[in-house]
Amino acid sequence: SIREPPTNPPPRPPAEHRRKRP
Amino acid sequence: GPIILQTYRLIAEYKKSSKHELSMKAGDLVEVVEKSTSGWWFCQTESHRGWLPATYLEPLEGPDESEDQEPNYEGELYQTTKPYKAEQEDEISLEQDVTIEVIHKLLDGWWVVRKGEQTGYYPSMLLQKTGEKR
Repeated sequence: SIREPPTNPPPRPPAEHRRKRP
Repeated sequence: GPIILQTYRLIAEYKKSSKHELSMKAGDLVEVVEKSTSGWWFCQTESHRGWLPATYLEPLEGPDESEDQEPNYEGELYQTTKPYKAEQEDEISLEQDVTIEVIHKLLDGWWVVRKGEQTGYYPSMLLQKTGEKR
């Protein structure tokens, strides 16, 4: 069903939007 | 009354990688219908419905930090349901069935976890609370 989320992990943010290391 | 959906903007171009996702261009606007803890959000435009990664979305009405949970440095015990190999230097690689501490649950589906001395991002969809059935 379209309402089931994808089964693969979502991508990390695009490089220029990435957070700093936790 | 009518359901008011939040509008988000694509911060970069996104190309779908599976059937029920959407492909969008930077700057496109979508309404978010459902926020899955996996970090995939169900979105709609005038002509399409499908999933987009929260990491590519920013709220139209300025930052929405109220929705972000605070870190919990004591940690909450979870275990991995699947292995994951880090692809970025700030991620952590773990095997299946490893118990770790979750210290920050982020809405984009990448949680900060701690295993001994190591800390890094891990996909929330590959974690379950310890003691809970899959």
